[in-house]
Amino acid sequence: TTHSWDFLGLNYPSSHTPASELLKATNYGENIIIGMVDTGVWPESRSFSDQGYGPVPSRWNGKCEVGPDWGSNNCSRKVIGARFYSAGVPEEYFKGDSLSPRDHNGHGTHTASIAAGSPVEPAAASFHGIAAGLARGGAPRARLAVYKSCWSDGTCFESTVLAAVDDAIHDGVDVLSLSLVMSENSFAALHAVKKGIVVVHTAGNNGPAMMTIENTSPWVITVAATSIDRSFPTVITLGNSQQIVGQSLYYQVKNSSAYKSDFTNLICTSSCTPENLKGNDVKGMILLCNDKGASFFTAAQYIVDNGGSGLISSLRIVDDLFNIAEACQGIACVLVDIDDADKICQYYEDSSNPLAKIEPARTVTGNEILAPKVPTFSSRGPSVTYPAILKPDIAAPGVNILAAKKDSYAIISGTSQAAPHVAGIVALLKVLHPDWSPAALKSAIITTAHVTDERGMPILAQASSQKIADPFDYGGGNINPCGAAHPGLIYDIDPSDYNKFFKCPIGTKKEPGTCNTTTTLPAYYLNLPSISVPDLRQPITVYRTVTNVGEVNSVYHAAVQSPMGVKMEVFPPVLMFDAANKVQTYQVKLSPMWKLHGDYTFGSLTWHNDQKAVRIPVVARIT
Amino acid sequence: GGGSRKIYIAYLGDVKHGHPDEVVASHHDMLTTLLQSKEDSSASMVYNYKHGFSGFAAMLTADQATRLAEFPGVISVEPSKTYKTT
Repeated sequence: TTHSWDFLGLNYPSSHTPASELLKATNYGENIIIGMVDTGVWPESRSFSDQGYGPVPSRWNGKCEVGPDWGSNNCSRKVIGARFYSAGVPEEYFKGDSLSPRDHNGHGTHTASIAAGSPVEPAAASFHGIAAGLARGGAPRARLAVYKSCWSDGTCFESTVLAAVDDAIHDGVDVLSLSLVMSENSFAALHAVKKGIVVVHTAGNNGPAMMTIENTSPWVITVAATSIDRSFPTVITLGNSQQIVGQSLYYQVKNSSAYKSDFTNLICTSSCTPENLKGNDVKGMILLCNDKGASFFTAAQYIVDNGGSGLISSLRIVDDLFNIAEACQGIACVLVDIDDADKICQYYEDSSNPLAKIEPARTVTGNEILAPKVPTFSSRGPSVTYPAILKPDIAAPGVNILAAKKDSYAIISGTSQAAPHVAGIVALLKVLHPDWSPAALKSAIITTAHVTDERGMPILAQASSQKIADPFDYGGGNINPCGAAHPGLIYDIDPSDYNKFFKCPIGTKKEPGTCNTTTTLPAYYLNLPSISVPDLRQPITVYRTVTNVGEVNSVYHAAVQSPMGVKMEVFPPVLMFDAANKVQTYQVKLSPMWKLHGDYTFGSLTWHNDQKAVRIPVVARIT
Repeated sequence: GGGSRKIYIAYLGDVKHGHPDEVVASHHDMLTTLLQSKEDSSASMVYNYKHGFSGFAAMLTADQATRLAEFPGVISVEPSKTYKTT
């Protein structure tokens, strides 16, 4: 958060940059209440300072539950409520934890500070000097309500999560952020949405294979991860003076034997399995595992246990440091690409006394770094449960994010980090548009997202190789908070509509045949800001209704980008709005151009005028 | 009733009663009918969901869960799942 919010255009005021208009217009999200269902929070973190905050909003109806390491004074004008859910949780999950809202795991503190952390000055916010900057949440003056439903090792229980959501509805939260994977068809989230609460969920970390996405109910916002324009270059100098640049979170510990300013012995091996490493003396040495990261954690543990000095690991893609800091415990762990690993190993083969030296990582930001990119780990669509609902909805920063962890700061990657970025932005939008429904706010976010970087180049996604990202990677695209504040048109949904599209009432697992199916419609008729047709066999027509929330007298023209193999026709091609006509319905006819059993192809429909472009992704599979 | 017990979640849909206490009482009545004992009902209840939606989490055997699913007003009864942070 020392850079992710700048990357999204939400600059905090400083001596050299003014505050973003959105932050100013929303008074930094003040008085919006964000509920975090997670592992609790560390209230003493500077990210949760309540200095300068006004009274707790009078509509707040929550509690500050106490425990052995949490008193009523641990709630504040920032952390306004805190509950924990231990009933029914097996004893073993309390090991290393406490029966209180306190976060002994660190996950909940990290996510809460991403969504709504108070600003913390650069001198205090870094990982041993790496990624230093002004840390803050997306809605830095929003209030936090903490619902500890997940325990020491990050395990959560459906019974505790449901209790948290039920209480959050009662307490009066505006936004719920859940950085965990839970049941599809979540009735609790639907009830929250019916009460006007926006529910933000992670997409999961099981990418890059298709159909790995989770939390795909149409009423929630499902968030994929993207990278930001920041990297941590780390110079490796070989004994022949050749220099290779990798990525690491390696920092110099004063007076530590782990950091050697001198060269040390280098070993290169193609496999770092426990069997291969067993008995090898690595004391004081740098080990290179040229195995595409297959045994990274094994090797790191071996180096730590046996007094090694460093570990170099080859990877296809080195942008995501996949939480290496914890595994490496201060030793120099560096990721290099396969070509560079081969160069180092060639030097190792050729030299009679191979040596190497690793320098601490630097922090580099700016437009020389290709970003955003969808990382390998981010789960991909389509949804197995709801193939006619496009998921994910949106992508947000979730790679190498520095945020609070207990009393310090840690760099962590995951869709867990992406979801609270969206929750923070929703909090700001709620200030601007207090009467908008969760569906309208989701629409604003999806239709204004970026699908290109600042140069106009398509956003990329990482898998076994890089490719141009598609809606199964990032939904509408990378989140654009300032655009979402003024979307022009919105696609709204009455929550009662969600039940019309399912064979059985939400929450039931009864056999479909036992439910009334007369009102069942394909889910692609739901008025979502996307169209997904997984079984296009003959021409179909879907309808969408848009509400003008921009200039009263507006004219929008359709720009159609048809999915490959699909003829897409929009009628009418022009939408005219005035004071009497704020809502317009249009139709989209999708026709397969060939008879074949095809794969998914992607397109879009954009309604645009001089000021606005309101884009929805379109996905179809000819069958 | 035999068999090992685990946490099941009974989902009853929208909150239909006026006060949360009434919702809780209706859950206990249902569980008491199932277990045929007020004491067993109190001992089995783990959570009452009473604000945003109606339901409860209770320690039940698989057989008890199957019977509970047939009660009027019960939409589903499913074992409580385990999740992980992401």
